[in-house]
Amino acid sequence: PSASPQPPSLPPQVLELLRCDPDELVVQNKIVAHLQQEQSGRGRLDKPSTFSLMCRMADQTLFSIVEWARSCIFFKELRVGDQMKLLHNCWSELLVLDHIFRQVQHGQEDSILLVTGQEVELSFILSQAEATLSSLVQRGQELAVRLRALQVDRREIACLKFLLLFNPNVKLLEDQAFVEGVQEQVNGALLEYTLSTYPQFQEKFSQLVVRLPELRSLSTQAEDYLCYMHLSGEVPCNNLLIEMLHAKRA
Amino acid sequence: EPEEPSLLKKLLLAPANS
Repeated sequence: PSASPQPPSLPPQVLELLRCDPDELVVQNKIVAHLQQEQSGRGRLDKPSTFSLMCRMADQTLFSIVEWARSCIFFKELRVGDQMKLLHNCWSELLVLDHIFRQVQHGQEDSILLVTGQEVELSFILSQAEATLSSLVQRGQELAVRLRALQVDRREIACLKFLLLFNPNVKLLEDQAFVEGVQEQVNGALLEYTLSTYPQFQEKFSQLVVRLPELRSLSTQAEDYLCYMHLSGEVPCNNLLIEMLHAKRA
Repeated sequence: EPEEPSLLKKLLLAPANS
């Protein structure tokens, strides 16, 4: 359902943002290869727990998100200090949005599509996970249903990712004006795109943007849970996930 | 004690396609 109709004129800016998106299959294969390599190094008997495996997937997905960001238009013009501040601020929202849009495309309410391309029954996850994780997964599914109902498409997601990344509310940015300018441009591009592509749905832009606070709330809950699990020693250490968690909360 | 360089910083500063 998220395949968007051919718009009469695609705003060039949206095309630019879409062009920054990585090839999903390439990302998937990279992550699968990495997890397989890790597992072969661990030996057959040492089976990671479901949660530990999810952490490894999330960690590798985060690597791909950083790779996407650093190759993005506008972002590569920033100094590394500002790049780090922006990513520290929105890494968990980008991770959650990546997961949720995958479920929107998957279109199944009873199962979850993982970044590795594997499909897992929701009932299995809910039977394995304890209450907080279950509620997180459920909330993610509910947001996916709402976005699917909005017929969110890939181009809109590309814009939303930029809106999350270029957040002018991040403190102590060296080039605050630049970030504000990008936020404004992307808002304009998304508005123009939704009005020209979905003329029958004039409110689509505001309906999409209103989902961002929900996304932030969900990602904050996910961070809290990750923090709790990390303190209980459940999260594999020395990875990007934990560094970003600490950086955001420092 | 020098602070361990951030993994994120290393990734952002790594040459493209490294």
